[in-house]
Amino acid sequence: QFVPPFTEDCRSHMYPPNGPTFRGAVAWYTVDLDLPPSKRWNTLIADKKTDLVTMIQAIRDLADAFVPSGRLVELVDVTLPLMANTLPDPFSEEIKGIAAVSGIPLGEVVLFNIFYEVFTV
Amino acid sequence: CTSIVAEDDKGNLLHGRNLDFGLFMGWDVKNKSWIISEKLKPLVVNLDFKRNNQTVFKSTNFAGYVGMLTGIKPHTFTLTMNERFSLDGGYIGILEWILGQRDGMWMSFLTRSVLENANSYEEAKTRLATTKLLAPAYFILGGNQTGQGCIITRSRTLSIDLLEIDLKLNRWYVLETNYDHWEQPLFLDDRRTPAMKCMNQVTQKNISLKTMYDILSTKPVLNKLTTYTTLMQVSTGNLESYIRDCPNPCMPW
Repeated sequence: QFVPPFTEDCRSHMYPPNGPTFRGAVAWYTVDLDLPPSKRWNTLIADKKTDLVTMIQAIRDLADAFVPSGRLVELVDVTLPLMANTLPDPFSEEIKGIAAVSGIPLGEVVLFNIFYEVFTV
Repeated sequence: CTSIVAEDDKGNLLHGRNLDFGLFMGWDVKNKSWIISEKLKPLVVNLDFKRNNQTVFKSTNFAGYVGMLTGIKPHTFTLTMNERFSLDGGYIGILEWILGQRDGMWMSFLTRSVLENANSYEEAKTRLATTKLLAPAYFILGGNQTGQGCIITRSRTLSIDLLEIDLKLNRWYVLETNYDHWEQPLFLDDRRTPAMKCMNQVTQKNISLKTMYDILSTKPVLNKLTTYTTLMQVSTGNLESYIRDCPNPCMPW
């Protein structure tokens, strides 16, 4: 239990969530699918803008750590907006709406949304 | 990630998952945590997707991410996806896409489309198993009738395997981490064995969302990459999520 992989005895009575393994509850938001795709995420992104900018900055810092010249981030900001137009709707319009509301460069919002495929690299 | 679909002894289907992400993306030595995992936690939200003011499906998401990793179509099916590593990976799919070959789907857009448009477990299973992808993945799907729980192991182009709940074989749950179920997991990253040990210890008689949460709270199933835990019950349409921490000592993955 105190050596890697720190396998514990099966836990019990952890529910309702409490204690050091529980950081907090999760807020609910409604996404109205009757709205135009570019407007659907406005309420959520307005609330979470600061956290989203912070997270994107952490990925940017990571990219700069790999390529200190900043060229990698530049590449993302220049090429991925072109990728946005190739994505199927409604995703392309929804991603553009998120970039508009958050003020984050479109290429970086695209990168966040295709990260699963990119990360396999 | 760890995803579990279980059928209790009354025929209820329960679906739980830990979303682990941020591996190798910067380690905070001082706080003994992954930088990206910590930045993702404040972005975790539960979403209720509505049309004509009626719930179409619900999900747990990272704000800003329009695809789906965890979701429920109330009273119909539940769906989670876990990352699958393969040399024939996403970078090939991206290259094909850039070169204009665009017959594949981005993984999280497929899961979003299935949650939004599929109207049964069987329909969801077929779409997840047959749609060409840009990257390999595991889809873990729960239905609303006895025996409806499965792991779909996907390459980019093929459905490699389908493992389903089979009560006659006393397989009352299916559990997926990030390794093909017919292979041994990497010995450095075996979260499957402890999770299965705890499931077998709980037994089908006592499995519930509560005891499933206990299992998802047991190290190393809970680890430094775990951002949230989600519990879903298709018969009630219930989805609940919790942001997690893993106090030291705790495995980095």
